[in-house]
Amino acid sequence: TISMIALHSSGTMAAGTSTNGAGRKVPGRVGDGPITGSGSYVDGDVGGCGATGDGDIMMRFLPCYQAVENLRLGMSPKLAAEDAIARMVRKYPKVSSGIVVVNTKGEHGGAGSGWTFTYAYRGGSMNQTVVVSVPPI
Amino acid sequence: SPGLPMVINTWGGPFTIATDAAYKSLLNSQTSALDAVELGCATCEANQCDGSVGFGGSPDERCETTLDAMIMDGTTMKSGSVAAIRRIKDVISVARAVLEHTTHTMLAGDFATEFAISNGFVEQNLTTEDSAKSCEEWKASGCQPNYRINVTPDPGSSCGPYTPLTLDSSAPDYATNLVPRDAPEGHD
Repeated sequence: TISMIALHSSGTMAAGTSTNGAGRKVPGRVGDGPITGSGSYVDGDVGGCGATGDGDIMMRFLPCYQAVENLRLGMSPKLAAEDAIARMVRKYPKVSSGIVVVNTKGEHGGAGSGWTFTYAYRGGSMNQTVVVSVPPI
Repeated sequence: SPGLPMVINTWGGPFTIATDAAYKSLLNSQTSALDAVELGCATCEANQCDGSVGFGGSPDERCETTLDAMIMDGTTMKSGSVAAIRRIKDVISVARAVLEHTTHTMLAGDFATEFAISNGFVEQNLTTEDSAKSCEEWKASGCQPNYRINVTPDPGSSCGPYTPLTLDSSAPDYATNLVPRDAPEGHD
């Protein structure tokens, strides 16, 4: 799954997700990818979030909605991500998940569970994309 | 913060091709944030990234690949998405079409395919040689693992077709029965 957030120079933001879902799924199954607030979410006044992981579980918690609301409450992107992941881990300790969170300034953070989650970013005058590795909580 | 414009996405490795494509597009002031997200995700779809995006990945029990995508505008909070769409490759762009050409939020299944075709997208087979082969191997191994529970024959050892077992919601072990048995290491 790719979930992406873009911040335009003007400050406008957008987010999106694309995935082919889970392998061997029951035909008709839909995961978290196309669910607003689960696969990704963005509020241009606050920030955005992208997610990946076990969509059957993640879509029950709307982790990206939660993370953006956490930003609105004043949390840093890293803390906002960790809180959203922790809510899922509390109920599903084995869930494989990962979310990346960015605020309107471009400050970012990530959190994941069940695997080492990575995310990539490029902004400003960076010459190449940087990949960040996030140990599971 | 590296400063604006900026693109950030899940995963590194093969996914950075999408980061780069979206970031470079934003260097052109005529490109919007929505354009950049669409381009970035479309790049991943065309390149199949790690196999979890685009055609030929994650076949279902019938060996068919279906796709999900969503795009959201942070200014209007409007989003468009397609779920379990069949036989269309460019799903993030179809999601953009839902956002721009309907007042709905999500279209699903065969009707999403019809919408895509009516908006100029090409209907095509999403199965590849690799996805067909992996699916046949899965069937040959007794369809293990899979996501079925509370059905007969035993989904822990047999392929379908399955028939549902009756559950008693007042029984003490009801909740236990809803917990996945040895479920696949499933993720989207």
